[in-house]
Amino acid sequence: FSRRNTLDASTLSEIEEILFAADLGVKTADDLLEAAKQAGSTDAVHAALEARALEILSGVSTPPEADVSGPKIVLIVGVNGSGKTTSIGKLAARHIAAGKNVLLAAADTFRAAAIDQLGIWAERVNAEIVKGSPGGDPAAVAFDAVKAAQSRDVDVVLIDTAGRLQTQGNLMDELGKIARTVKKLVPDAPHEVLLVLDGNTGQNAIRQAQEFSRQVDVTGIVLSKLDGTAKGGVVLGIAQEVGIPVRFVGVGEGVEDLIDFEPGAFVRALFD
Amino acid sequence: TLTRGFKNARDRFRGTTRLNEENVGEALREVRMSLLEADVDLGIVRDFLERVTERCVGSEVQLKAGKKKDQQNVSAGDYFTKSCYDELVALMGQGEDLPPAKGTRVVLLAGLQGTGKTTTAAKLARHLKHRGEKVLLVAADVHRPAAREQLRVLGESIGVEVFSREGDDAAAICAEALTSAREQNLDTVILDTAGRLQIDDNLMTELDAIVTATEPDHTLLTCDSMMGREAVNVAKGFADRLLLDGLILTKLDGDSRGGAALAIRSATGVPIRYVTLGEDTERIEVFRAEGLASRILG
Ligand SMILES: Nc1nc2c(ncn2[C@@H]2O[C@H](COP(=O)(O)OP(=O)(O)OP(=O)(O)O)[C@@H](O)[C@H]2O)c(=O)[nH]1
Ligand SMILES: Nc1nc2c(ncn2[C@@H]2O[C@H](COP(=O)(O)OP(=O)(O)OP(=O)(O)O)[C@@H](O)[C@H]2O)c(=O)[nH]1
Ligand SMILES: [Mg+2]
Ligand SMILES: [Mg+2]
Repeated sequence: FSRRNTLDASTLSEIEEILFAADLGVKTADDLLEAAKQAGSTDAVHAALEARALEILSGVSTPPEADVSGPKIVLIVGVNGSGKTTSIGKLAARHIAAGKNVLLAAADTFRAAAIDQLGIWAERVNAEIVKGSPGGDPAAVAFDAVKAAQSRDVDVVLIDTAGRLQTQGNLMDELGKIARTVKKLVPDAPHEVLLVLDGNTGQNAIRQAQEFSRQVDVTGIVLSKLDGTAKGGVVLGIAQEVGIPVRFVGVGEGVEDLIDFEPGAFVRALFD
Repeated sequence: TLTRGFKNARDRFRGTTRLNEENVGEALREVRMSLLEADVDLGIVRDFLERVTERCVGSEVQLKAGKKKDQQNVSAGDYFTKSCYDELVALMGQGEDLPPAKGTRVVLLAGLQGTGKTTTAAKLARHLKHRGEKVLLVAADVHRPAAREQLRVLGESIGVEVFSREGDDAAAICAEALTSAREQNLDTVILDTAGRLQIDDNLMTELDAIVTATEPDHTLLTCDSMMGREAVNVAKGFADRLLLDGLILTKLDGDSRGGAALAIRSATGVPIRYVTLGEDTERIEVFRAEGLASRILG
């Protein structure tokens, strides 16, 4: 922002442009623009924006997860191409590095070579994998995976699902069915439901978060592809309107490219 | 909901017969909100609002509230709607199917990770095959796990041959595929490439190598219709390195408003050729501006 002592219309308009360009969305941008106005001078604006953004994100930060007895069941969901399968590979690697036994459930029985893709990740990270046949019932694969996990001293089960758009009612229902099916074996399952969200996504991200949460209890977001140039500002809107926190950030295509979400670092990069 | 959209804008003209700065200004505030929520770039929104204002308020608009029922009357709301609509359509241009093949031609698909290249390659192949062409799909993504297998399965489902071999030199694979296609007098070779960031120098260099090795007749950029504002910079990044001759807007079967498409189109001048509307290999259509215009206006 150009250096002046009061916030004139053109400065506010510059700030507004920065907010929209980071995919903040109308409601959240208005909120932050208010915070900027309160700051009173251009020097204080940057700090005011970061503080308000941090406040919004802290509103949904989650306490550290409780330990579960028996395998922890994690369901991974999201729209097509967002990075689910790759994120599972990365998550599995983390758990294995921490000494856990991990089992992957190849419950995307629909897309071409989806099972093969997850199979390669399982080999890469040394995780077990339960596959069904292509075209089979995803809920059945999830069921078999949890059953296998129970009998094999597995600590974490990561369930991969097919990409689906929130406009596809029958596929959204299918997610609910997968969740209910694993509940038959483990009453508290799924212990976590991670929505993988492509960091390049615009305002549609808020609808994605809302609609997926209708079907399954989404506990956190994996914000993928943040190694690209998009800022991922939509997660502020999601925090405000849907109340879901970001847990992890994907920063590349390799097995190590997953970091914990750090709100402070995130808001600094947002207004960089 | 926050966006009350274009319908509300138009409703502001109920019972009025004149368009003036005030009612047009109020209506455009609704439209502005609607466009921003559709991920349209703020600069484009401002230009658009200015142009529509000029059309509606600057000119002598003849609106008569139906005195003679045989007279063609334009209501204020209709005139406003048409102005917004026409301005958007003008901004976007019309789609163009690929021309008929001459000799053995090369179509290159590029784009960010997960935008639908592999699936779209198969859709294009099927579309061209139905037009009577002999098509070869080339699995030139040497990075993603099971990418070759994915294209192989898709090719099999539509009866189109897939050229695929081991190795990590994408350009060499493409060159070899093209040689084979020429020997067989095939019409079109479609290159499926790995997803990449426009800022990844190594991968953009790989793309340059593929271009040098195959001299594509058509280079198409796949753009996910749910992308946000960064879509413009991404497209510019690819446009700087490649001679893009078409955009393909994917996943339009979602409920994203698709405003980024408008930004990409105006920033790069590259025409939107096709849109894809589902995972099935049949779900590709030549782009129509009218459809996207009404969707963006919400
Ligand atoms: N640059 C970058 N690419 C990523 C990241 N996460 C995933 N990808 C890439 O995005 C593409 C899609 O990833 P997938 O894991 O197949 O996505 P998906 O959600 O499982 O896709 P579907 O199952 O088809 O819905 C692949 O090319 C991945 O390598 C990330 O954090 N950064
Ligand atoms: N609903 C819907 N899904 C689509 C469409 N196009 C592609 N997909 C899905 O989006 C996901 C990603 O498609 P891919 O073809 O693998 O994308 P890609 O660009 O080749 O991905 P990378 O090679 O990893 O960069 C898959 O699940 C596809 O089935 C579309 O128009 N509509
Ligand atoms: Mg997947
Ligand atoms: Mg691909």
